[in-house]
Amino acid sequence: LGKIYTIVNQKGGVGKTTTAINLGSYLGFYGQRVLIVDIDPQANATSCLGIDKNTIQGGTYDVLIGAQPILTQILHNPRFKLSLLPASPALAGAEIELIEMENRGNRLHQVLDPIRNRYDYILVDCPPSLGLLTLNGLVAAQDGLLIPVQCEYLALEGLGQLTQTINRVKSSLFPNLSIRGVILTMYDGRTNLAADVASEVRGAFDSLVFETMIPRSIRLAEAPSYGMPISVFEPGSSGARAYRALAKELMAKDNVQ
Amino acid sequence: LGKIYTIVNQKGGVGKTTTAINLGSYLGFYGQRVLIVDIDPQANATSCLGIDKNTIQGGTYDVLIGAQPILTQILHNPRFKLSLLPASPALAGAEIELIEMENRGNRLHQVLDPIRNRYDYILVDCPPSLGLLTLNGLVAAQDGLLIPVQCEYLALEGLGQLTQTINRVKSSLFPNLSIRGVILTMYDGRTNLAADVASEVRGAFDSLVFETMIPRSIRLAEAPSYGMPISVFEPGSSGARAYRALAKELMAKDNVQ
Ligand SMILES: Nc1ncnc2c1ncn2[C@@H]1O[C@H](COP(=O)(O)OP(=O)(O)OP(=O)(O)O)[C@@H](O)[C@H]1O
Ligand SMILES: Nc1ncnc2c1ncn2[C@@H]1O[C@H](COP(=O)(O)OP(=O)(O)OP(=O)(O)O)[C@@H](O)[C@H]1O
Ligand SMILES: [Mg+2]
Ligand SMILES: [Mg+2]
Repeated sequence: LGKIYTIVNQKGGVGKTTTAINLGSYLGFYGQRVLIVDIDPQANATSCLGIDKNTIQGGTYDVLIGAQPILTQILHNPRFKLSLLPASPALAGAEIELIEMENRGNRLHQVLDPIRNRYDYILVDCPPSLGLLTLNGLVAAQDGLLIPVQCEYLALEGLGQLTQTINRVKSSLFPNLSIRGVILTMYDGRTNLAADVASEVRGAFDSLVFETMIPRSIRLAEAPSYGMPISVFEPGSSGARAYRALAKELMAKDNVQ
Repeated sequence: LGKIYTIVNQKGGVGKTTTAINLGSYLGFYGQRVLIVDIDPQANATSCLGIDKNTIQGGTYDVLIGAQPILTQILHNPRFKLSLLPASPALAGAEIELIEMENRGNRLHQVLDPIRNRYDYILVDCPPSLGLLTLNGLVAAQDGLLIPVQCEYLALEGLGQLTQTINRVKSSLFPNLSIRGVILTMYDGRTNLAADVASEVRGAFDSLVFETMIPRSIRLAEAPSYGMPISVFEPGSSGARAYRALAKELMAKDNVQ
């Protein structure tokens, strides 16, 4: 069965989308069948893969409200070695619509479960909030959460609120919810701040923190404007090497050859 | 009458809170009476000013749902030369509660209007989403919106969605809603990316873009861990000089001496 990991952190701009796209494409690079699920109304994962979100007719929105079967909405990109369930701006209206639906927190889980055997990895990219879309991401995370933490103070501070939310979901909708790992991002070795935050996070989350740290690398910020993951845009950059190492580390932890 | 500006951008991590705190404290430095209103459940503006969000009993949440009068919840900090209506994690529940209330988009406007004459500037810090809390921020923005844009591609890309939301609010709840200005943040002169994004933003928003650009400056990222605005933490840094210049530029545009 394919692993379903949700990438979540309500703090904005910590590298959720960058991690989904680049970890995903390197897992594909290593022969894994990968699906990226974009549940953020900003649709950044969609545009990072070169797709204009305003051209998406159905996508995650139609799938969540049950208007379209998921397999009809998935886009395949052999060049990037991954598939994508794209988001569109219509997804912004989904929060209000989902509120009135049965199983409003379970919708994503219900549509992903039947297709788990078609992929080795399903990565879900969440918006920077703890609303109903992120709740769907938490409940769908069969194999756990990947939590990117930018090596800065406000991102560190937000982890308490995230942990509280995770515990609330565990005691209600999804008792098996777990943290698969914490990823330190935008690490800038020249500053004490990054080192201090990294050691605080390792102190709090211990062996859950991946060995691989993602350095601050301008190429990672440039790649989205070309609509490519770093593995295609600039495979020799420090950012690419880090995400490649992260993919290897995750596969090793999952006993995947 | 005091000016009410809301600082908004649904893209995460673009410098909304950093702008609210530091622009606010320099406006205070120049003798203006300043109130910061934190409507983000992350309560980052609150913690950047040295207040533990978990100790806040009432704050913005109680004021929005009408449980407490606003003046009883405002904290004053003479050292930072500003006042704060603090947020607390309880605010995360406000979105669901507000949905069932009358005037759910107008609540913040209704509580701020009566106290406008007590301040020269009221700055509202929004969460990274376009939900009901941000909607309250948009409707409360009597003198317009301040839009921080990080000089990176994904932040640029999100401006289309923000403009659409602004136009939707203009045609329904608040016809006088306007953009007061766009602030370029985390500008790193050594990269083409920043220069390209800056020129795209100036091309799209023209004279609405403030002359003052905020450079990427590690001191701005360190200040929150000390609970101080940059004006107190490191007034000699490039980040401090930039926010000081921004405060001057805004006052000049507002014909404030
Ligand atoms: N390691 C890195 N080095 C340099 N820039 C990075 C890195 N990771 C991400 N970025 C850039 O930082 C910005 C924020 O990253 P990203 O959009 O992936 O974060 P996010 O958590 O998905 O944001 P949001 O909360 O808005 O969804 C983007 O412009 C991205 O290109
Ligand atoms: N000019 C700057 N130079 C360096 N770091 C900065 C700058 N502005 C903000 N930062 C840092 O970048 C991170 C994001 O900034 P901030 O939290 O203010 O953005 P935000 O838009 O309020 O985020 P959110 O969307 O989560 O509310 C923080 O760690 C902050 O300290
Ligand atoms: Mg994102
Ligand atoms: Mg903020």
